[in-house]
Amino acid sequence: TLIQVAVYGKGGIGKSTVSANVSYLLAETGQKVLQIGCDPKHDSTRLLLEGREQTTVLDYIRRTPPYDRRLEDVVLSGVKGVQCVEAGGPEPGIGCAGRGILSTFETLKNLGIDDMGFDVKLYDVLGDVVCGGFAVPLRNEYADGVYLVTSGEFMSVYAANNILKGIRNFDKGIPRVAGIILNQRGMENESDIVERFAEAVRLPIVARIPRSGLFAKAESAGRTLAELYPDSDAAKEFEKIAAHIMSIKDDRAELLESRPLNDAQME
Amino acid sequence: TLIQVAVYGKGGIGKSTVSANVSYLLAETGQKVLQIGCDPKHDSTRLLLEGREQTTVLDYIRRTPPYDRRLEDVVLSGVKGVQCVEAGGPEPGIGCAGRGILSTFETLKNLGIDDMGFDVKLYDVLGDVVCGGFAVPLRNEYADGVYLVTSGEFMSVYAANNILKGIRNFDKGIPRVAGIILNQRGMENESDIVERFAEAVRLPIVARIPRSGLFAKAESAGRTLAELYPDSDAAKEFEKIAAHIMSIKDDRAELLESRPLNDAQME
Ligand SMILES: Nc1ncnc2c1ncn2[C@@H]1O[C@H](COP(=O)(O)OP(=O)(O)O)[C@@H](O)[C@H]1O
Ligand SMILES: Nc1ncnc2c1ncn2[C@@H]1O[C@H](COP(=O)(O)OP(=O)(O)O)[C@@H](O)[C@H]1O
Ligand code: SF4
Ligand SMILES: [Mg+2]
Ligand SMILES: [Mg+2]
Repeated sequence: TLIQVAVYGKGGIGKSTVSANVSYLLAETGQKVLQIGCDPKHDSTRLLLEGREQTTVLDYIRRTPPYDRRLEDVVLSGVKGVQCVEAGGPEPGIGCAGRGILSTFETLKNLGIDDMGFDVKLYDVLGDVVCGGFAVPLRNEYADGVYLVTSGEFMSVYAANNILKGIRNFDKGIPRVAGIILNQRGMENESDIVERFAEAVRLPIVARIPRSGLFAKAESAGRTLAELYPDSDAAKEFEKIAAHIMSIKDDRAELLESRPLNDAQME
Repeated sequence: TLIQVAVYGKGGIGKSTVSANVSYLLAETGQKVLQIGCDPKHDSTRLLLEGREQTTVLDYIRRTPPYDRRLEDVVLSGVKGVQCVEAGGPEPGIGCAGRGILSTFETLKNLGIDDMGFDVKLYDVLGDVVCGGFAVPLRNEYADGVYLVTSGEFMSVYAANNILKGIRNFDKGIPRVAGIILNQRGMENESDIVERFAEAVRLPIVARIPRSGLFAKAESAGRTLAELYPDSDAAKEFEKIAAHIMSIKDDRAELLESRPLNDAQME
C-alpha cells in the first residue's frame, strides 16, 4: 500500500525540518520514501542530499524539451535512499505562486513516478495561502492525511486554522486530518495555547518538538537531526510522527474531520 | 498631491502595526489618510477603530446588490479621521487568496473613493506570495512607493527579497522602492543582518523599530502605540516613517530601483 501525507504550516514554522527528519526515519526502517518540496523556497530536501544541489521541476521543464526529460534528472536519491523532488515556483509577480506544484505532479506522472513503487509520499507544502497550486496536494488523489505544523505563536495557529478551512472547503466529507505537530518556538505558555487549539478543533497533538540548538548544528553539517543526534528528545518526537504515519498506513490510526474555528472562536 | 505607499512583508512581521501607527501620525499632522488592509487576515485597521468591527469589502459585496452599496458602509472613520478599509479574502481553498484586493479597488473606485480627496493612501499588503491580488498594489496606478518590513530572521529577509523580485518583475524601469523598515524581533546580530541585506540591495533602512512590550499594552487597549505612548522610542521610529512618506510626497526623498539578490547571494 501507498500512504500519502502532506505537511502544511505557516512559512518558517518548520515544515521542511519535520519532513526531512521524518522521511529519514521512515527510510531507515526500510520504507521507500518520496519527499516532494512544494514551497517556492525549494529547500525541503536539502538536509537529505549531502550538499548536492537540486534542480526544481519548474526550472527543469522550462529548459528541457519534453522528449529529453528523464525522471532521474528531477528525482534525486538522498540519504537512506529517500527520493527527493523540488517543485520550485515561478518568479514572484509572474503568475500563480503555486504553479510549480501542478506542473510537478503532471511531470512526475508523465515520467513514470508511480512505477517506482513507493510506500510513503510526503508533500512539504507552503501554508500561508491555501489556493492555486498550494491547494493541489489537498486533492483526494494526493494527500490521504494532512499534518499541521504550528508553534504557540498566534500567526502560526491562525495559519493552521486557515489550512483546516482549506481542507474542509476542498474535499468535503472524507476525514483527511492526521493531526497537529507542535514545533516549539520556546515561548511562554506555548503548550497551553496549542493544546487549547487542538482541543477546540478536536485534533490530536502527534508530537511536541522541543526548541533545540541541535537543529542549527545539524543544519550546518547539512544533515538531519535524526541522522546526527538519533538519541535526542527531538529525534524521539520525529519518531512519533513516523510511527503515526505508519499506523495510518496500517489503518490503526484514524484520520479526522476538519473542524476549523470561526473568527470569534479564534479570540 | 496624493501619495500612495504600500507596506509589504512576511505575515506576522508587523505590517499592520507599522501601517496603523504611521497612519495615525500622518493624520495627526493634518493629512487626510486612507488605510486599506490587503491581508485576508483583515485586521489592519483594528487599532484605529476604537473597538468597532469592520465589514470587509469582499463580504460586503457578496451580500449587497450593486445598487444598495454605499461607500460609508466599507470606509470607516477612525481615530484622527483616518479612513479605514479592509479588503478581506475568499474562503481558503476557494479561488485566489488575493481576490479581495482586486474587488476592493474596483468597488472603491465605483463608489467614488477618489472624490474624498486623500493626501495619503496606505496599502497594508500580505507579502508571503507576490501573485494574484497581492501583486495588484504594485501596479503603477497604485503604490508610488513600497516599504518592506523585515526583522533579522532569515524567513523575513527572504520574503523581503522575494517582494523585491515581484516589484522588479511587475513594473520595470520606474524606481518604486521607498526603503526597508526594520521591525526588531530582538534576536542576536539583528541589526547587522538587516544592514548587510540593505547594503546588498542598495536600499536605506528608514526606521529601526525596537521590540517593545508597549505594543502588547497598546494592543490590549485597542489603540496604536503612537497614540498611547507618543514619547516612546518606538513612536519616534514611526515618526521617521511618516516623515519619509511626506518627503517622498514633496519630492525631497527619492524612490529607488529594485535590485533583489539571486539565490546564491542570499547565502
Ligand atoms: N524545534 C526547533 N528548534 C530550533 N530550530 C528549529 C526548530 N524547528 C525548525 N528550526 C529551524 O527553523 C528554520 C525554519 O525551518 P524550516 O523547516 O525551513 O521551515 P519551513 O519549511 O516551514 O519554512 C530552520 O533553520 C530550522 O533549522
Ligand atoms: N516591535 C515590536 N515589538 C513587539 N511586538 C510587536 C512589534 N511589532 C509588532 N508586534 C506585534 O506582533 C504582532 C504581529 O504584528 P502585525 O502588525 O499584526 O503583523 P502583520 O500585519 O505583518 O501580519 C502583533 O501582535 C504586534 O503587536
Ligand atoms: S491562487 Fe493563490 S498562489 Fe495563485 S495567484 Fe492567487 S494568491 Fe497567488
Ligand atoms: Mg520549507
Ligand atoms: Mg496584518
